[in-house]
Amino acid sequence: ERLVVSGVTSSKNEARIAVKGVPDQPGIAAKILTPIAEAGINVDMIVQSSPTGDTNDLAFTVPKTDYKRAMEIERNVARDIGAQDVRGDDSIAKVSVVGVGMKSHSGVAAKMFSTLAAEGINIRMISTSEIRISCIITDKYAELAVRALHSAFGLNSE
Amino acid sequence: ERLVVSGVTSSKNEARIAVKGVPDQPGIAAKILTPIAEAGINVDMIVQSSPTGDTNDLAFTVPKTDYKRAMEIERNVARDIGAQDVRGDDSIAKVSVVGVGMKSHSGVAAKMFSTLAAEGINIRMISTSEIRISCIITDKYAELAVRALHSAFGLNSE
Ligand SMILES: C[C@@H](O)[C@H](N)C(=O)O
Ligand SMILES: C[C@@H](O)[C@H](N)C(=O)O
Repeated sequence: ERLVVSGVTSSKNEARIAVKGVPDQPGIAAKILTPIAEAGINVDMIVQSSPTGDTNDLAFTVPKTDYKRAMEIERNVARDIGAQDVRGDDSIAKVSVVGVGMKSHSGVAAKMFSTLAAEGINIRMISTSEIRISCIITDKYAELAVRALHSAFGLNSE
Repeated sequence: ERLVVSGVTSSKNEARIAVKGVPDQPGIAAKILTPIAEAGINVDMIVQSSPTGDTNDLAFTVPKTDYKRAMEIERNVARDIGAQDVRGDDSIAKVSVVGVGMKSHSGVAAKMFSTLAAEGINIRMISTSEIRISCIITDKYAELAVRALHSAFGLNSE
């Protein structure tokens, strides 16, 4: 599959919420997300990596306008399920490298991560799909990240 | 955007690797992924959720055939970057709910998680995109998960 990185996107209209140290047992992810769905709040990224002992963390992004409401919902959920903490951050940006054939090219991801590193940008969350690799970074670096990724992938940065 | 869940997919040909407790600073994600790319190993899901103190976990999936090689690479990387641990698991399945308009429907994710919970299936990793919500579960539950998701989303489970 020939890889074609067709573009770089960025958006600053999301906020991140992480429910930390939840019991890693069936039903917990549903408890975290169901009240958000019932409140009519859209969710963009949902990310859970790997357990630590018998707990896990689950993070997701919501529109910035729903950040306070979603945090309040999750503080109640955290009490109900015995989570260790709820962390939120509304000064983030999502930068993504988009293209077909991503899935078979770990080289694209490595290059994206190295490019952000070379600019001293810390990657706070990562999620990938067949057509896109997305990184959450601090919002003030969004423009720098997009410029650096454009040039790293040889895209015309008009 | 009207949501159309068009299908459920599952695959058992991947294995998961998690590099735990890495320093949460620029350059680390590149150090973890670059040697995998250089070894010509494809990566499907890359998932990093949120930091714990000043460390983070990064997990990714590779074809089962590359599992041992990738684990060996990451054990060396872990020593080099001072990670706490490298965990691997090659008895996993990825089940996904696929459809357009996913992004604006946290209800789909909540329903997927509840459906797996109702069958007592623990969700070990989560990653989403605009068209798909993917969960890593233990491989022996793959068929049960697909059947349960088919019926929950009203898909003809021929
Ligand atoms: C943990 C890792 O993602 C780190 N934050 C980095 O930017 O590389
Ligand atoms: C942590 C959470 O994802 C849990 N493993 C569940 O299945 O709901």
